[in-house]
Amino acid sequence: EELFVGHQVLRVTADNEEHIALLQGLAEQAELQVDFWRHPTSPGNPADLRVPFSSLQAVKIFLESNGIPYSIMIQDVQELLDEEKKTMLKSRR
Amino acid sequence: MERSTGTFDFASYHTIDEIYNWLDTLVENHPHLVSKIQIGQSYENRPLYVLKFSTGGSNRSAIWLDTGIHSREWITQATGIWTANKIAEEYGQDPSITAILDSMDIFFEIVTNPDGFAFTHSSNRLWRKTRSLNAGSSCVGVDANRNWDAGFGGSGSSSNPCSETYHGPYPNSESEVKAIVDFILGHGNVKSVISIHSYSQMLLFPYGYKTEPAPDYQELNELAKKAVSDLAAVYGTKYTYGSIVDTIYQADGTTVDWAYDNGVKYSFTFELRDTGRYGFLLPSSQIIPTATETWPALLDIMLHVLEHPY
Repeated sequence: EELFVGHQVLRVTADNEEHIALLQGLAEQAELQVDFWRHPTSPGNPADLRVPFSSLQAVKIFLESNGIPYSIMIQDVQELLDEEKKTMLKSRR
Repeated sequence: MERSTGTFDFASYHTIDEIYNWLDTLVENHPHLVSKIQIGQSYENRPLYVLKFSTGGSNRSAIWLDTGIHSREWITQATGIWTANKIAEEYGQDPSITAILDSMDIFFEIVTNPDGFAFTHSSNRLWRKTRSLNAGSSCVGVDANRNWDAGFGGSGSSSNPCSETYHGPYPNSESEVKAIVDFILGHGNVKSVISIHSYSQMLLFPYGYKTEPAPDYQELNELAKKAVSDLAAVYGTKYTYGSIVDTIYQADGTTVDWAYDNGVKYSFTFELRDTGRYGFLLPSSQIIPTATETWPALLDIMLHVLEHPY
C-alpha cells in the first residue's frame, strides 16, 4: 500500500496569467511529482497541488520566489487517509 | 440472511464488493422498479453494472447518470449510492421523480471505473485513472474522462502515459468508456447524460474541447442556473456554472462533449462540493449533506428533460 506521509496539499491562488503559466510549467516538471488535484484556470481561482514530501521545499521556494500566494490545505495527506480508514472500520463494526 | 437497504450505512465509504452487494439489495427491495444490467467488463475483468430504473414500456426515452469515473473521488460514488436509493424510495412519493419514471427510464452507473476504485481501496488511495497497461511505458492507466471521441487528444489532456490526464492511445481505448459508448448508442433514445465528479462546485455543459458556444447554450445555461440555485438553497453551497471551456479550461475528450456531439442535448457534468479543507478527500460525514444538496439540482435537470422532449 502506497503511503503519503508528509505529502501536503497546497492551495495556490494565481494573481495573474503569468502565475498561471508558471504553475502550468510546474506541472511539466515530472521530477517534482506534483499532482494537480485542481488545475489553475483563471486569476483568482484556486489550484490545489499535492506535493510529495521530497519536493515540498523546492515547490514552496518556487512559489515564494515567484510571488505566487499559497496556503497549506492539507498538512499531512497520510494523517487524513488514516483517519478515513479508521472511520470506515468503525462504520463496519 | 435477509438483506435490507435499511442496514446499509449511506454515511460511510464502502468497498466495491460492498457496493456491488448493495446493488443487488436495492434490486431485491424494488423488484418492479429497479434491475441490474451488465454493460461490459473493465480492463481487469470486473463487471460494469448499471442500475435500470423503469416502470415499463419499451425503449423509453432515458436519462444516463454516472459517478466515479475518476476512482479516487469517493464522494461521487457515495453520492451515487445515496441518489440511487433516493430515486427508488421516492418513486410513488415525490411527484417529480414519479412523473419522470412514469415516462422515462433512468440508467445509473455508480462505479464507472471499478478497477481504479478497487485500487484506491487496496494499494493507492489517490489513484485516479483506469488500470490498463500502456504499451512502451511503465506508467499505468488512462484518464477515462479524456478518452472520449470529442476533440480527442487535444488541449487539457496529455499524451504522456505518466500524466494524470493521459488521454490513452485512441478514442474509446478504455473498455470502461467503450461500454458506455456502445450502450448509449445502442439504446438510441438517451436524452440526457449527467456525469458526476468532484470537486470544485461546478455544473458544466458543452463544450470543453472548443470555444464556440453549443447550439443549445442558452437553454443549458438557464437550466444550470436554476439547478445551482436550487442546490444552494439547501445548505448555501455556491456552485459556478457554464460551459467547460469558459468555466475551467479547454478539456478535450470528455464524456459530456461526446454525448452532446452524439445527439444528447442535455449533457451536464457536476463537480461536487469542496469545503476548502479536504479536496476530494471529504470525510464521510459530508456524504449525506453533499448528496442531499445535489438531489434538487439533479431533479431540476431530469424534470426539464421530461418537460422538453426532442
